[in-house]
Amino acid sequence: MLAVVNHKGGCGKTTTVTNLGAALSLGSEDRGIKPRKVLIVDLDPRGNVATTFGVDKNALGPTMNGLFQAVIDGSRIDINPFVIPPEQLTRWMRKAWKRQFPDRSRGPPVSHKVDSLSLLPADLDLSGIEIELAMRIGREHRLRIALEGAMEQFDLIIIDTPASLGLLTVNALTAADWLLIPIQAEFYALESMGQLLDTLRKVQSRVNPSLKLLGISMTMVQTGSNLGKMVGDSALRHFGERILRTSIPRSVSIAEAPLSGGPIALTTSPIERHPGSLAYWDLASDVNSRFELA
Amino acid sequence: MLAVVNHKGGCGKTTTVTNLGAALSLGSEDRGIKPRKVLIVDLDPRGNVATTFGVDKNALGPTMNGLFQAVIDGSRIDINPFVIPPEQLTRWMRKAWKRQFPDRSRGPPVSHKVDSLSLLPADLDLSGIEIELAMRIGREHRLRIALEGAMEQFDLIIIDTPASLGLLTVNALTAADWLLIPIQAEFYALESMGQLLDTLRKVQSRVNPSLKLLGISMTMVQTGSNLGKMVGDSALRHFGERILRTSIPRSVSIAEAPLSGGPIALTTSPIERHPGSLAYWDLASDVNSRFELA
Ligand SMILES: Nc1ncnc2c1ncn2[C@@H]1O[C@H](COP(=O)(O)OP(=O)(O)OP(=O)(O)O)[C@@H](O)[C@H]1O
Ligand SMILES: Nc1ncnc2c1ncn2[C@@H]1O[C@H](COP(=O)(O)OP(=O)(O)OP(=O)(O)O)[C@@H](O)[C@H]1O
Ligand SMILES: [Mg+2]
Ligand SMILES: [Mg+2]
Repeated sequence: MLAVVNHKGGCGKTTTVTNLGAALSLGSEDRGIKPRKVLIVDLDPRGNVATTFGVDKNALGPTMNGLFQAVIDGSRIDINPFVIPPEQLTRWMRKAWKRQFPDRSRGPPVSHKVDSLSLLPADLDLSGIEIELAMRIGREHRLRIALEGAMEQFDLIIIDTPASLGLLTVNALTAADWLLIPIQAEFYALESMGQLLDTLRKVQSRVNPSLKLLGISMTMVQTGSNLGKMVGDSALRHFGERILRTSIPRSVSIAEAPLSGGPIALTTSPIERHPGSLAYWDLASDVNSRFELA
Repeated sequence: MLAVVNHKGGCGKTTTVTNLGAALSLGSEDRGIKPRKVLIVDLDPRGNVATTFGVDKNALGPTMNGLFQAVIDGSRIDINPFVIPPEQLTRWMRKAWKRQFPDRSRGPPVSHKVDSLSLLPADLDLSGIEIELAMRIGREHRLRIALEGAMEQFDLIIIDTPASLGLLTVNALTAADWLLIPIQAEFYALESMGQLLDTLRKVQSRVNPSLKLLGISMTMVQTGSNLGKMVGDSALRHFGERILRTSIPRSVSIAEAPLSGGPIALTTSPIERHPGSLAYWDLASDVNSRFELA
């Protein structure tokens, strides 16, 4: 289970989660990535993961909030009523594609689908959970208990988190085995890393000793900008080895991909002409090999 | 008192607060903006406002957290021990400038200073406040009580908030008279506006009837991108009149300005050749005239 965390807003957490989820579920023979059954869990009350795949949140059934409530006495629960399976996610994706390209007679390409990617979407009420959980014993463990059943059904679970180090994010860190930190190559980026690493140490020593840092991913790197270079060099000095080899360039097509109902790794083929998709597939290879080394 | 709020991370809240704070405190005869005594209050535990002005957070005295604690029995408190005055803020700015340009013999330009801008900086412990306040009666009013004394010393107070709609942000909305919402011209931007407007309505009907929406500011607008145009058009349909005339372009120099110890409105003159600074001074004129109309 992988948690993608950074309390700096807008650094690319959701974009990283959706692209890694898509690439690691699809797999790629050339890159030695075997296909996996992947579940994305969205713990951000704003629910941007669902939007990335064209899901209309008003049409959702029982949601994440219900899942947290259900884990009252610590009993295992069945998460299936809360999960959007691959066939349904594919329907939403193809609908979004048709909305974006209304005058194309041929319909979305056959490849515009997911075979083994499911989504446990967020919902608005999640933001009330933090206050509600605050006073309960074992409050950090709710998500871990809720997802126990899911570990048997999926090969990989990836968790998106809100821009904060509150109880929702701590729940994700308590449930996860690995942590990935996206850092935007911008001015404020390194400043709050101290707080994040503090939280990581506290979670490791108090509630989840097996949590390990998978790595740090540099995102929105603008080539040729002194700022990008300065933040990149400084991050290298602080984190060295822990920085994943692939850095993600700033590219409008990465930001635009969700318009047609999916992350760029799915909507565009990873070739030289599409640096955004290529970068996320390279990142997926890095992550895949770090998983296999462990 | 003006609160700058949007729970979408990375949409330009801190950049808007620091640039408006600088421009409205400096004033401009050509633009009909009279100088004001401005206090910026940073409610985001990551404390990016301090960094923008080159302040070393480890060197700070008693902080915001202490202020919240002090307001236990509702008595008025003196905020001065918690505030960095203009002379001190200027010293930090000039130090950051010297760090950025070590080989310039002449030192920072005379204009690299603030005369009437003060800062009440955030601190790490603020994130614990939300849990602590959760169970107290009148928990939304802490900041308003804490800042009562400040209203007499300053002409304008601008509050930066974290990327969430939790109790810290609700405290800002309860204390403020005006709300400014920056929206990044990107895919996820409009999605969570419903939640934000819901929170605004709840705060207006339950704890602060005098809170008014000053306007919506489009930030990081990339000219020539379909995404930018699509989000811009959609925002215009939803919000019409409430969108401020000036939109802020995406520009690396806006992101880089804090390297030399200040927001772009202070570090660069607002002329055609510097579109980032020009845009923030235009925004300050818009905001100034909306204040005066009320
Ligand atoms: N490499 C990139 N190049 C250009 N734009 C990008 C890139 N990665 C992400 N974006 C855009 O930047 C914005 C922020 O990214 P994203 O929403 O993934 O960050 P986040 O950390 O999840 O934000 P939040 O803190 O709000 O959850 C989005 O509009 C996204 O489309
Ligand atoms: N107009 C712009 N053009 C280019 N970069 C910008 C612009 N405005 C802000 N930025 C950069 O984008 C990033 C996000 O901006 P900022 O930190 O002000 O947003 P925020 O809403 O305060 O984020 P958070 O949610 O983390 O508090 C920063 O690195 C900033 O330097
Ligand atoms: Mg996100
Ligand atoms: Mg900010």
